[in-house]
Amino acid sequence: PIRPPTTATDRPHQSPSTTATDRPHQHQSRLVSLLSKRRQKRHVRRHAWGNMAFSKMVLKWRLIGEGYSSQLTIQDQRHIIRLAFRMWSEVSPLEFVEDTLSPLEDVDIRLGFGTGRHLGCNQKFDGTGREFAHAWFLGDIHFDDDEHFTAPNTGSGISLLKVAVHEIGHVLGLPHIYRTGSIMQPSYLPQESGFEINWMDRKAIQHLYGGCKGQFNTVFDWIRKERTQYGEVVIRFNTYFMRDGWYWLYENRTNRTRYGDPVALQVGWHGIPTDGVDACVHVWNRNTDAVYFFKGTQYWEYDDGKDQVLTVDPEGHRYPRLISEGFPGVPSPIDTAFYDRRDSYIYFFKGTNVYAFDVTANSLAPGFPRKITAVFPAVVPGDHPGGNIDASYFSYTHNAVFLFKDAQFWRVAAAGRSRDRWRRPSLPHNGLMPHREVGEQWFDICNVHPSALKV
Amino acid sequence: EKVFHSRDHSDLQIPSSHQAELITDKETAELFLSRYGFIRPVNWDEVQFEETTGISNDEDFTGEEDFLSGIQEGDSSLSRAETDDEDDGEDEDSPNPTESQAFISALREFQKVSGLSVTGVFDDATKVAMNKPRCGVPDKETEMDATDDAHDSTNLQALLPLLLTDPPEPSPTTATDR
Repeated sequence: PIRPPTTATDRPHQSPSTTATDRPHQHQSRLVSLLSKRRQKRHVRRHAWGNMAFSKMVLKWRLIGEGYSSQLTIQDQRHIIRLAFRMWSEVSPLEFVEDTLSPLEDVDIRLGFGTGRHLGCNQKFDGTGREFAHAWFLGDIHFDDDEHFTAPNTGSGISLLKVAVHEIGHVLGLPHIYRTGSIMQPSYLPQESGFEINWMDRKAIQHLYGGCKGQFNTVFDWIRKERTQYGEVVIRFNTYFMRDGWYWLYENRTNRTRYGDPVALQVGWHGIPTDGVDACVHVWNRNTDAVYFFKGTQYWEYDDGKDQVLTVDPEGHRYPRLISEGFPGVPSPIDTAFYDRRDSYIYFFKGTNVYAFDVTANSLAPGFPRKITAVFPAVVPGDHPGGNIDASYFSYTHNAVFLFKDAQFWRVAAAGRSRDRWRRPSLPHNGLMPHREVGEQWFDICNVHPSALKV
Repeated sequence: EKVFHSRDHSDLQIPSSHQAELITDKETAELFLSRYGFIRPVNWDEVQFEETTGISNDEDFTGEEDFLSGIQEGDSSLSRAETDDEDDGEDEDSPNPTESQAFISALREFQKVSGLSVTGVFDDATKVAMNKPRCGVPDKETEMDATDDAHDSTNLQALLPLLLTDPPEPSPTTATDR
């Protein structure tokens, strides 16, 4: 296919496209020219699977107008393809945005349906059966419209979602992978319900584009009391990571975020600021079971039962309230905060200081504020976040407190008869263990393009 | 319009003219193996062109595809590099000795990666596997491609161990609805 030259700058390993007008007339040189051009084309086709195909992280895509399928509504086609891109975005640092306006040469990934000789492509489709799609290293994806493509969970046929995820994988640089469960297997396997990108395919794409990194506004375990059918009260918790205006539920047992996350804050949390919060604190002891969201100089209490913020607190104060009123002595805005059930203190962090707030006495604990380095000393000298903590989190899964800053975290050494102290009795109280990368313990927490956030 | 009657279009009737050609015999199997990279294409650097090659004159030149396929048919007598043939000791069901070694080793490679028994014989199981719906991107980067840009093949080599090892700890995936 003769395409306008795309700039080589944003695509490594790309050779210039060729044009048909430069064919010679003399027979012998024509042979050589055809073969060299053939080889050039093959060089273009000669992909380098296994390499990152794009050097930028936000990629534009378009389902081209002359390439709509005749079997699904245009809306369905775009929805399915948008979902396919989102699935890759949920497990990689890449973000995708549909672009229906820019000149075609500025669109990174162009998709289209066709049959037989199609869309100027030099690889003909073979009709129904066998080959159902192909992808070109420069970002073109063609689907054989003679195939019976179907939307997810609708009847037999070939799942357009699965095929689209596979071909997008190629365009991003993945080769065929012969591994059970891999979406990059060459042959189509009828879609089991709820197909998702598995662990190894995630690592394969991250091997090309890197893992997902970024700061978090807050991380917390949401505790719920539920009653079983036998009337027993059961305590359940879920882990949430929040960043700016969106959040993920993190499934600790399966080492991944919930499929389909991130989601816009207002979808799941009603009444809190839609552009993000500074902290979430769950004060849970014999007398109190209250969840607070902090943002700027204000805070809200969340009503678990009604799944929305409270408008008035038990004493009749209207929410949102000023932090300085509800938590005297605590400055605002804060960087983050967490509640420590061992001493019933809320630890508020701001800059290089930490403010322990005694919820029982409703005042700062004696001797506070103090330096974070004093309250949470480094176990390894020099290995300490210093200040401006992004998030602090007590994890019920790990039974430990974590301080997050940028893409790293520090675990607070456990107190009492813990493994930490058994191994190293000399550990300082609340000492910070050496830092690790967030991505080493909480996997694949990836952004999607704002346009892909469901509101 | 493709004719159907049921609401979910599951009884869609495909006109026979639109049916893909099935892999039924060794010739079509060889085309399959060549198309998806199991049989190495001719390495043009090794081909010596004399002044007059006796290639059919212009009148027969009908178009790029036919022209090249004409050449490809003639090149079976040309030497082809061996694809790596890891014979893992499977006792062969005596593939036809006259078939080219390249076809047999390509067939074995395809059988191996497809999880079939590696016989080197174009048997029914292989025929079924070849006719499954599949992606049009070649399965194997031919050696010539890889050596052309060592950087690529090195990266792929670097990628492969990662692709073939299990995750550090079992990661049961629960298929929850999105």
